[in-house]
Amino acid sequence: SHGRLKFLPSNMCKRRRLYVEFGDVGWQKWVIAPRGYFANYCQGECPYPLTDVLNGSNHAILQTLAHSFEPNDVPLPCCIPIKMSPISVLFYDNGDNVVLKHYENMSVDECGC
Amino acid sequence: REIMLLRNLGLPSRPKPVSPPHVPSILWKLFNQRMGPSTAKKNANLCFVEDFNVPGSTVRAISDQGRFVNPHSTNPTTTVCLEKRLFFNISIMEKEERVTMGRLEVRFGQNTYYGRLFDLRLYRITQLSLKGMGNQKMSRKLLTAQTFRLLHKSLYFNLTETCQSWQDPRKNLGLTLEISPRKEGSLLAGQLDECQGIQTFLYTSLLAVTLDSAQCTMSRAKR
Repeated sequence: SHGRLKFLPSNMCKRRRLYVEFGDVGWQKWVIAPRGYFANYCQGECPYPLTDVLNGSNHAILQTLAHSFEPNDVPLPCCIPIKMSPISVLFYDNGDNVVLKHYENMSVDECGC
Repeated sequence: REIMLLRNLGLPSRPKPVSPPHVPSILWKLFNQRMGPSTAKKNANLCFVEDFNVPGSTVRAISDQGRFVNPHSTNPTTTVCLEKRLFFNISIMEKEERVTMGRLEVRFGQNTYYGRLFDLRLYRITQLSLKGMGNQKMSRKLLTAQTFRLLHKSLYFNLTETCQSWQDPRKNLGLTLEISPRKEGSLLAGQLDECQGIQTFLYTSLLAVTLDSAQCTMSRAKR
């Protein structure tokens, strides 16, 4: 449900699904809810030329251009989260209190170059 | 590495709950409003708690660490049925957090429509007595006094201002809760069942809402 659907080759920069289960990282004894959440991540190439679907920033466009002139000195732009959303976590703290806290930038919604 | 990650999430270390309390229904409700399947996640304002109509990004149900006091130990003629110290450790809050709401819940195990009347007094302790001196050197300030009948299982009290001042740990000396029977015309003083109903007292809990100013920047009102 997050972001637009983009039909990109598999090696291109895009959001990849990653479900983090708190039990898998050993936090299940103090995290009450959720059991896990879609954290997701960004991975892929940002090749020349940057098309719209790759969500290239102005900086990335110029870096791509510079890379085409100096491929050994200037790397291609990298693939990073450009839109993230918060999640709320219900947990026990060290004083046996129940805490409901919201954390910013926990889930990757969109990626870009 | 894990400790570093936890610190980024505002936790000094991995929490190790010893006797985890039940999760209050209000916290489940708030969690489901924010994270439930029908939530419009994109539009959710996670810096405002609509149920209490206050700004806030963190809601805590803080356990009471106070002890019961035998009211007859210091005053054998007292009519007080229940006396309890209340202490809520709010030093767990981070420095950036500002308390926007504090609500004390006094919970009983049952309610009775025809239950008798009680007087409740809640004091804020302003100076503690030395060990062994009893209540004689303890000074306290009356926060609230009310008469109640056990029509509902819970009584609620607004402690927002008190919690705000407790953010200075030197000022957090706790509270005293006293419940005594109200003398009604048909009842004689000294009756054995004067305290009947109060034995169902279960616990007290503090619900605190805080706003992290670094996390929640308030947008300016539109002109």
